[in-house]
Amino acid sequence: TMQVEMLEKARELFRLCDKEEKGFITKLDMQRLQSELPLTTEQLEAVFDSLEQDNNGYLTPVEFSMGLGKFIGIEQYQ
Amino acid sequence: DPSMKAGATSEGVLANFFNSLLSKKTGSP
Repeated sequence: TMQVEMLEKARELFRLCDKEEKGFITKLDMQRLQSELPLTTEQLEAVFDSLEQDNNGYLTPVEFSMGLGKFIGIEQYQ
Repeated sequence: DPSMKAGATSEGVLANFFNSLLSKKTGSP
């Protein structure tokens, strides 16, 4: 159930980034979040690069939730 | 080594990103 909850959360957060509901997030989508989140464009690009696995320019829901999972893992570890 | 520096900061940036998104989500109705 932890994993289901995590996936649900990942999907909701993914939707916040994928405003046009394309099904993926581009670097441009990420850069646009700069107006809503307290992060710089450079930081958002760094987030995109660290979440993206295959360097195809798209961040998929799977890659996104894997990143969130890793983050939650780090949080629990601390 | 710039690549090492990037690795060290990325966790913090990632945490900042997800925390911001999470608080944004909970903040909206």
